[in-house]
Amino acid sequence: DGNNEVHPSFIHRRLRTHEKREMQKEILSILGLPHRPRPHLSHGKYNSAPLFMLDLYNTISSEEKNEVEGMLEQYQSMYTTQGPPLATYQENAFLNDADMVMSFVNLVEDDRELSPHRRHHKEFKFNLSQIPEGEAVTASEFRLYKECVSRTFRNETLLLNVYQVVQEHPNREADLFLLESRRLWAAEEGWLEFDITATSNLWVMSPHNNMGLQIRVETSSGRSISSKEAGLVGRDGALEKQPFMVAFFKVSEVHIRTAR
Amino acid sequence: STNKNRNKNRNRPTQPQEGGSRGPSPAEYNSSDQKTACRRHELYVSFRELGWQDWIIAPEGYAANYCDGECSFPLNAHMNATNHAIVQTLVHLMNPENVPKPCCAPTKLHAISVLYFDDNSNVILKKYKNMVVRACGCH
Repeated sequence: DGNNEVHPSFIHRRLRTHEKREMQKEILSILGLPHRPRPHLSHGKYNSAPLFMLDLYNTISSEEKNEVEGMLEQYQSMYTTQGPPLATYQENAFLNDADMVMSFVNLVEDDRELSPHRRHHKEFKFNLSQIPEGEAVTASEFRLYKECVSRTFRNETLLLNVYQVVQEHPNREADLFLLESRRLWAAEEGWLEFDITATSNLWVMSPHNNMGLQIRVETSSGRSISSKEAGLVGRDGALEKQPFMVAFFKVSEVHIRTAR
Repeated sequence: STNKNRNKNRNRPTQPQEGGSRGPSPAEYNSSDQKTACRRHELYVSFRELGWQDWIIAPEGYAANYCDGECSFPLNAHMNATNHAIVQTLVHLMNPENVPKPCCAPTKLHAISVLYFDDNSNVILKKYKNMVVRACGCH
């Protein structure tokens, strides 16, 4: 079953159009979807978010195969033989507790002209409107990929601030709330994860408060630099290193399918 | 049954009966009912053949399976029958017009995880409980 092998005794019959439509309706109903999703995959099907999710899916699938037995062995081998996977041990812990995991792509296409004081700020927005009812956020992360920039900044440390946009104003700068400040080595390379659980809970409960995130990077001398200079991958970077958000959910309500 | 009948049968020597009144032995029940007995049937749902490969990332499909067959007397051990199914069978035998036989239904269900895109190109990984029939039985 796990290998998608079809048993020799299995009778294969191509469904007629109306049968196929009926079958599609039934399966969508089982999956709890009102209609078949139509994603717009203009930026490539497998950018960072789907790849990260596929990594989580493979972890779950192999767990389902091995059940609980051998899980520890699997984690150990992931770290010793192949190096750390895209999903970390912490994410695997979130995963064990979650009923649903969802990744969100950054919706900001073009950098807006912000005030001169904030010209190096970078904006991120995520659409959390399609979360099924009854799902409660248990953990949420904002993930950014950082490349090595040691040639520009030698052994310098950089300060990365992540803000939640609290209020936007038409004629002045938006009000920001500092979520996290993190010191990074210029030579550091890899995924940076920021805990935004409280923020995403607020966004799910009151969507009008979802005004996105902003980041700002400065050198150890306090000079503001662009995120690109700091090695943070943006829209013009590799597809598999694009920033995204991931949230882990637990079902808080029992869904009963209505009879048709 | 009554104690009287049971005692009669117990005193009778164990030899083959003659004529057409002989009821089938448990072994005969097994062989004759094997085809129609309640059991798990294979059913593979292919997401690819449903034309959904543009939004379902994984899996390509899954072995959903289903239960079908008769829950007739005697309920064989392989049927995984519940205690109540045995009572249901007896009551059905006494009153076949009004009381149905036990149902052939799943006794063991498993979950599958599905990875898919939503309309906003966000990706959802969701565990769906009770999607795969692992075992069937009489209820």
